[in-house]
Amino acid sequence: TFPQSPRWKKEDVTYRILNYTPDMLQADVEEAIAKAFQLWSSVTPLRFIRLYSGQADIMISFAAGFHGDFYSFDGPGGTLAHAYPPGNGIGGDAHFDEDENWTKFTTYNGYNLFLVAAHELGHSLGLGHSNVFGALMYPIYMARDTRDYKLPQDDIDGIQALYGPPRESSALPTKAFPPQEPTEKTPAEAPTEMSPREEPTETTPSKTPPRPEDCDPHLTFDAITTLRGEILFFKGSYVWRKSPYFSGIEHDTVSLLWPSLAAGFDAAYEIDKKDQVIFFKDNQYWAVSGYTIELGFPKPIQNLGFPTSVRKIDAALHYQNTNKTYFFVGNKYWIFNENTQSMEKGYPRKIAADFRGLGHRVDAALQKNGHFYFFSGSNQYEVDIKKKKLIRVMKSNSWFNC
Amino acid sequence: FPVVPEKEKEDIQFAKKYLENFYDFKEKNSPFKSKHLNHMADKIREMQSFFGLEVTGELNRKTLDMMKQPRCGIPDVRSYS
Repeated sequence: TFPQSPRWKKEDVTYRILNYTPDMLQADVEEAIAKAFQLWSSVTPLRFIRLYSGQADIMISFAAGFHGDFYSFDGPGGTLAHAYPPGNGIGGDAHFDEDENWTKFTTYNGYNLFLVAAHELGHSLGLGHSNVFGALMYPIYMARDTRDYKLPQDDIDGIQALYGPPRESSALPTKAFPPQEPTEKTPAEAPTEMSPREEPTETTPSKTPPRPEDCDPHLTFDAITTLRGEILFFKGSYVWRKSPYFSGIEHDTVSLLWPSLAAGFDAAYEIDKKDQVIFFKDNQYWAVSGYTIELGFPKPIQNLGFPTSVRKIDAALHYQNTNKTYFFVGNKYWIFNENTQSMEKGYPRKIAADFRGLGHRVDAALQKNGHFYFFSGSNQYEVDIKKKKLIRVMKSNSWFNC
Repeated sequence: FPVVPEKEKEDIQFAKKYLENFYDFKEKNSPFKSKHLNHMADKIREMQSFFGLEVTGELNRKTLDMMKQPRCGIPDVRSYS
């Protein structure tokens, strides 16, 4: 909470939406904010009533740069919004940075207004930031699916420490104060048609298998890529990172590095000139730079020139000497020319025809120091691409100093 | 992730601003440079501890990348006024 734990000393708290963002339909802005309020009213005795004029407890507005409260916004990215703890005047007010791209749904090139509003309204009700990763009051934006979003337990504990649990009878915000434009149906009314409030239940994460041991002789990989000098090995939600600067292998998860990407990649490769890594999953691909997902992704793999019969790819590697990328699907492979952004003519070709010793499906591929490494099951084939010669066969996890 | 080399100075400036905004870091005109650096390292430690990063007091890559995530404009420490 904030210093002295300020909170509203009443259960009926009013709010007013002063202006709108051009990024979204007005009705979508109103719905996102009403849904955000509902998150908090469903776990406290609080009721939120929308006003259409005059001074409300929580005044909600969109503004860019300097907007009169000495906490100027900073353009796209960075600070997305802020809100003030309960109190008179500016107390409780929530401001959203208009330089952001506000969206109704979670996308990769915008910020979900419902998610950010729910967080800021937590401040408007008196909550400070939480350092519990995944909590709504965690200060960093995390894109997530909001279709059946449930308030995390940490946030429920926090808000109930200020206001207590909901009263049985008043669990739902039901009323709207006059004055009210007669023609508009207020969202505060809308929830009365809701089914009775469900108890927030802990969602049990689907069981993810434990991470295989580094030196498990049967270890296989879904995808492998370099990234700024490191080599990243992917299997399901797990990532093994081998750095040229540190001995030993670092273990991460895909969600830790790229929270908004689904784990289980099919292929990955790095274009180091662009500081980009391209991930493939099913018939889509993403470009990331460090932790940031580039705007405009995911894109369908057909954009690269694959026929529609190709629904996913098995492996990919980028050869920066020629600025060409090799894609492996089943027993065939394509070469994509990064300069012309198109597939080379005469492809696909049979893998076995050009890479002797490789007659089977490739799970993952890596280019390092001018050599190609093909991972198939628990075996790895090192090929000198200039001489087109198979140099040796190793275990897939030979990079882990087993 | 490893840094793309030529951005060091810019990063330090960015980190200072971040710590001012969210961790009550105040640039002090202390004549003792080392004291000033200690003060900043303290604030970095505070931020690393909040986010569960390895607490080193150093502006390493992970710390900087965390600072660059889009976020709420309210400070993370209680000194909010």
